[in-house]
Amino acid sequence: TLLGIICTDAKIDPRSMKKLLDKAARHSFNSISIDGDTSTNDTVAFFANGAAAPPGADPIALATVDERAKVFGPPRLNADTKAFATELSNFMTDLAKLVVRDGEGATKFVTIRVRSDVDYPTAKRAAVSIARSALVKTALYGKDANWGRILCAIGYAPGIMSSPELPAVDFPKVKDSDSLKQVRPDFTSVSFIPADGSEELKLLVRGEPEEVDEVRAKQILEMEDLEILVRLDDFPPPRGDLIRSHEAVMYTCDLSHEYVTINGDYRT
Amino acid sequence: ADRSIPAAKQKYVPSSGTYPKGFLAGSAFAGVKASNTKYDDLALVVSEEPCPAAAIFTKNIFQAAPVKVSKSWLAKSRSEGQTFRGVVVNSGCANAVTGKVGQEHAEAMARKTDECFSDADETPKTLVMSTGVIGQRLPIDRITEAIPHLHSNLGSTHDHWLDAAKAICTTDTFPKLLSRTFTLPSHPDTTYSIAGMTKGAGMIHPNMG
Repeated sequence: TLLGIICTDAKIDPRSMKKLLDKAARHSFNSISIDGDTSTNDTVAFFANGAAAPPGADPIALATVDERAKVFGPPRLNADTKAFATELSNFMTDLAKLVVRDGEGATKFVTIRVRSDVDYPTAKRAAVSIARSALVKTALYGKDANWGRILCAIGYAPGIMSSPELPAVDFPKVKDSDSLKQVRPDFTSVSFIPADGSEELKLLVRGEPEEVDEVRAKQILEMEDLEILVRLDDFPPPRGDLIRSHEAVMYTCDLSHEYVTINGDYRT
Repeated sequence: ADRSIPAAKQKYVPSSGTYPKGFLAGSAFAGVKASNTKYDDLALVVSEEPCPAAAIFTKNIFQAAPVKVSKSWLAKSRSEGQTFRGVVVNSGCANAVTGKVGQEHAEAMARKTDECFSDADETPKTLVMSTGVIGQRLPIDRITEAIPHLHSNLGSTHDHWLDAAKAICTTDTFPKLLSRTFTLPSHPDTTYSIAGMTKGAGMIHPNMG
C-alpha cells in the first residue's frame, strides 16, 4: 500500500486543492510501479493551512486570472499558481521516487522513458507495460541488457497496435482513434542511459539490434540508478525533426529473490 | 521484524528539516499487529487550526474502509466548505475487506481523534488511513485507547515528523520524509514550507484519483 501525507503553510483555494493534487499525482505517485499490484488502501492527503501567508494574501487558485491576460489574452494561471503547481509536482515526484527506492528487495532504481510521435497515452501504455514486466525486472536484477524483453513488453501493452502496412514516408500525424495506437517495430529504438552522465548505450536502433559492448553494458547495469530510453518515434532525419515527441516516464525497480521471501511470509 | 535501516538506504533519511508552520506530527504505540511489541504503529499529523484538505484514493474496486470513510467526508466537505484538522494513520492492519464493522472501526478511529481537539463538534475533523495486512479487523479498542496518548505526543520538531513517518511503515526499510521551502512570485520575501511523508514498498502500482 502507498500512503502519503503532504502539508504546506501556503494559502490555497480549497476548490483548487484537489485539482492541484490530481495534476501533480499524474507524473509522480501515479507513475511508479514496484510489483504491478494496485492496493485497496492507496491514499495521498494534502493539507494547506495558510499559516505562512502574509495577511491579505490571495490564495493560490487554479481559476485566477493573470492581470496581464485580461489585456493580452484569455485567462490563464497566475504566476503564483504556476510556481506552486511546479513545486508540488516536483515535491511529490521526489516522495514517490523514495517509495521505488524501497521496493521490496529492490537493488535498482529504474527510470523508463518512452517517447512516442503519436500521443502521450501511447507512450504511457508502453512505459507501464515495461515497468510491470516481471521478466524485464528480473533481467535488470541479473544485470542483463535484455532489450528483447523490453520490446516484448511494449508489443503486448493494452491498446498498442502495430501498423506495418504504412509506408515509412507517410507515417501519419494521427487523425482518428485507431491510429492513436500505432507503434512501428522498425521505428523503435532502445537505449540504456547511464546514471553517471556518460554516453548512452544503444541496444536497438530502428528495429535493428546493435553490436552491444557487454562489458560496457555490465558496467551500466551495476550502477544503482539506470534509465531505459525507448523511442517509438525514431524516424530517419530529417523527417524525424518534423515530428513532435510525447514523453511518458515511469519509475520502477528490479525484482529480486528478496521480494518472494518478503511476500511469501506476509500473509492475510 | 528488525527495523534497523540498511546502510545503503540511510542516505535517504533526513537528519533535519524545515516544516510548515502550524502543523504538528507525532506517533504512539497501539500494538495493532500482535507480533509488533516495540515499534510505534499510530501516527497523527494535524494543523493547529482547521484547514482545507484534499485527497486522492485508489481506484481499486475493493476500497478499504478508511478509503471509503475519508472519501465520503471529503466529498461532503466540498459541498459544505468543511475544514479538517489532519489525518490519523495506523500500520499493521489495512482494515480492508472488513465489511460494515471495518467502516465503523475507521469512523471510530477518526472520531476518537476528533475528541482530542478543542473545537470538536459533529462534523468530522480527521481523515483516516490504514496500511498492513488485508482481511483482518482492526484491534479498535487498542487503537482508541492509544489515541489520547498519540495526541499528547504531537510536536513540530524534525524528530516528531520522523517518528510519524516511521510509524506508518510496514515492510518499508526506511522512513520516507521530505521537507523544503519555497517562495511565490507575488511575495518573494515570504518563505513557505512543504513537508510530506510517504510509505510503501510492496503492492505498489498506484492509480489514484
